[in-house]
Amino acid sequence: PESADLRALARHLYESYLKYFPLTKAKARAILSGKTSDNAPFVIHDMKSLMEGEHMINCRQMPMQEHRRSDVGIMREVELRFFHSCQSRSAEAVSEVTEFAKSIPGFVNLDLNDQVTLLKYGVIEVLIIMMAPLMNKDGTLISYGQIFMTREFLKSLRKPFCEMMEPKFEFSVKFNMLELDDSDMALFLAVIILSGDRPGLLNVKPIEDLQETVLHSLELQLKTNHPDSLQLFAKVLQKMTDLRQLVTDHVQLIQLMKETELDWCLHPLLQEIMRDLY
Amino acid sequence: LKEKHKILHRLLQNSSSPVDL
Repeated sequence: PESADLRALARHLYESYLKYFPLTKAKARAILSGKTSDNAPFVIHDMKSLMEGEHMINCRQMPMQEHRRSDVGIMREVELRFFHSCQSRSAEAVSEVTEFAKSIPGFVNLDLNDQVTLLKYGVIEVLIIMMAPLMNKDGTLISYGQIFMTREFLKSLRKPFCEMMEPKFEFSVKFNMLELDDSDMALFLAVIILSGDRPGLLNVKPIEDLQETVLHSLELQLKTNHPDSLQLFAKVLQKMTDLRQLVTDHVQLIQLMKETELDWCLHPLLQEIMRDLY
Repeated sequence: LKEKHKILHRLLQNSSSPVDL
């Protein structure tokens, strides 16, 4: 394709990205560095601040249960409520990623079963990539940037909750060193979604053709946008290998939680995605 | 496959903005 077409594709995907994803990297980095006129985020660093900030996370849907009124019981409930709210937000984010996928030229013309497969296998990878701009080495923004939750607090939760986020921090700190901006991210997300090697795809060729065009667009974009960053295109693509391992580990952890946490019930949309995934 | 993924299928078929879940 001509470079003008590739640039138009990049512009189109960037516009979709801005339309469907409420918290951009530019905004997240402004919040994290204090360079915004908005209020600084509320910091959650322990159980007390989690309870104080709960109303901002909108995680009070689960009623307090009568049989657990001890301090330990209340803390377990606060943790569970927090992870339920994370699930609700994840389900919303899946919906946003779906709209973004549908905006990729040619996606909605693919076999409908293949559209389902691409989303099923791609969406958690996309969500992990989208988490990276919200994170720094010390913590992560949540609730659309209203809250900063510290990495140490997440590590201090009981098992297996404490194991959920640490691998994402390790990945994100390295991924953020590539310094992609929102327009680069939009193309990279489309590349991830259009992976022709997902299990069970019926018609791989049109998916690979679409991905090839987006890859050309990403390569051109990175060369233009980051002229001094050597081999950036290759470095970005290498992250896709790390992502698959992260998703496999994440799904195993969720399965473990389903078995060990009596109060744990997985959001139906997330259940659909994770059932028979890897 | 789409039978086992009813919500994903609905999200894909929905023609407007993100679905309220």
